[in-house]
Amino acid sequence: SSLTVIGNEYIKLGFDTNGFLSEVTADGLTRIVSQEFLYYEGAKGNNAEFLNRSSGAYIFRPNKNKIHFVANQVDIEVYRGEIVQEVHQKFNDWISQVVRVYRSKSYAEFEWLIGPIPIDDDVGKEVITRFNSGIESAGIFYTDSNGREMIKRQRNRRDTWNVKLNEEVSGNYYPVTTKITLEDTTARMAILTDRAQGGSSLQDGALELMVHRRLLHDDAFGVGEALNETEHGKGLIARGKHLFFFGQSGTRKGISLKATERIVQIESLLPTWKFFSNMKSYNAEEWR
Amino acid sequence: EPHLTFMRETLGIMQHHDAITGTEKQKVALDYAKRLSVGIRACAANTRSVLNQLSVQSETSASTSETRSDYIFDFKICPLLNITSCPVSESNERFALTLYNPLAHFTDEYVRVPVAHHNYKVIDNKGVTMEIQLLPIPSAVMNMKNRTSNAQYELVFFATNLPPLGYRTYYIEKLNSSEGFLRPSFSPKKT
Repeated sequence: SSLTVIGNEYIKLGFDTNGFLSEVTADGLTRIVSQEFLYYEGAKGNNAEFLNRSSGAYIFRPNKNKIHFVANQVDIEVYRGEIVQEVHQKFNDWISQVVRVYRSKSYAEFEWLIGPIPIDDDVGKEVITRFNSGIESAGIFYTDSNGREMIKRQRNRRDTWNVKLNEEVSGNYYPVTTKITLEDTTARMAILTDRAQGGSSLQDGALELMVHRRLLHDDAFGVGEALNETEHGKGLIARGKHLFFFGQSGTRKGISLKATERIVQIESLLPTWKFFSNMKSYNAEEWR
Repeated sequence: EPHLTFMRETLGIMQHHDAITGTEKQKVALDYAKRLSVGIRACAANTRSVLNQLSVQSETSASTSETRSDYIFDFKICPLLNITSCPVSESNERFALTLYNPLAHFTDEYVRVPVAHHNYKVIDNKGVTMEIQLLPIPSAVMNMKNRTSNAQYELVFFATNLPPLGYRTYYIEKLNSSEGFLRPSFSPKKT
């Protein structure tokens, strides 16, 4: 097949000839699943009145919900070994990612590297990663509450009042501390984050998380400067991980994907502490 | 105690909503990061002395009366592992890696160590040679400005049975290119 496949007996990921993730096989299901990076243009308000604020440290407000793909062709390098298989993707000069599957693990790791976000076009950018699947989620998705229970969210709705959304995108963004999921009667997709991010599901079957932002206008909420972090004069570079789970919804043979997600969530958010000791003066025997 | 107190006070500052949400000015954010970095580094002395006591105790219990107090290891932390950089593992041909498991249950973990060469041996505390894999550090990471590291590869191995609230140590040494030469098991396929 023209797909480049990495994986193990639990999960396999197929990458198409353009270098994008395009298919996932896991838990007895094979589905079309894609992942891509996009960015919203940050709104530049006049901050005169409340409804015309810029996107900034306190506010996420895309400019007329304009969204841009960052690439339509991705260079990939594939590395396969006994312990881990990896696809190194380069989307453009400031976005790259390593997708890896470790032996005997039932999830995939997406390690993204983003920045410095270019602003020579004088446009603030809010970068998201988006996973698209055919799951018929009917506008419903779930985000965690500070790493604990999952809260049900419904697109364009609020539980306790009839909302009229002026911002269809940011009005549907919710805080994701560790996990965002969606499912239908057959399949489930979950993404674990390694830090708090904004997230949403703006189309059925799709999950998006905001991974980095660089904005050029203060949002007049008090900090008095744009969210335009630099380091040595260049935009900040952000690096992080998303853990991707896919499988059958519901519980089979007493095991549910949710339970696996929960264990992995604890282990990935509380990893081992690493201490390195120089062994110049001890050979292996002496060390033991 | 003064190290821990400094860390407690620093984390007290970090409870501010700005520190949690990132709505502070950039200079304040850098100050928060610096305070955390100083606090963590200061407390590395505490973890070092605790780990040395623990390892001496295990040494003492293993060898009856004698205590090998000359075995004081430096147990350094590498705060730049998030950009795949660690002076100890990059510039030493032999080093030990101690993994402390903060969970209340046994756990396993795939460990990634930045190294400068492509031929290493890893043994665990029982002398068992671990299966390893080497992967090139992605070029986008290698090209990051301000990343001063001479690591070229990541050494990956699977650490298992890490005891709850306990630790395991692994001994990692560079092999001469002839010894057990393993051409890194990767074949980049450019697309």
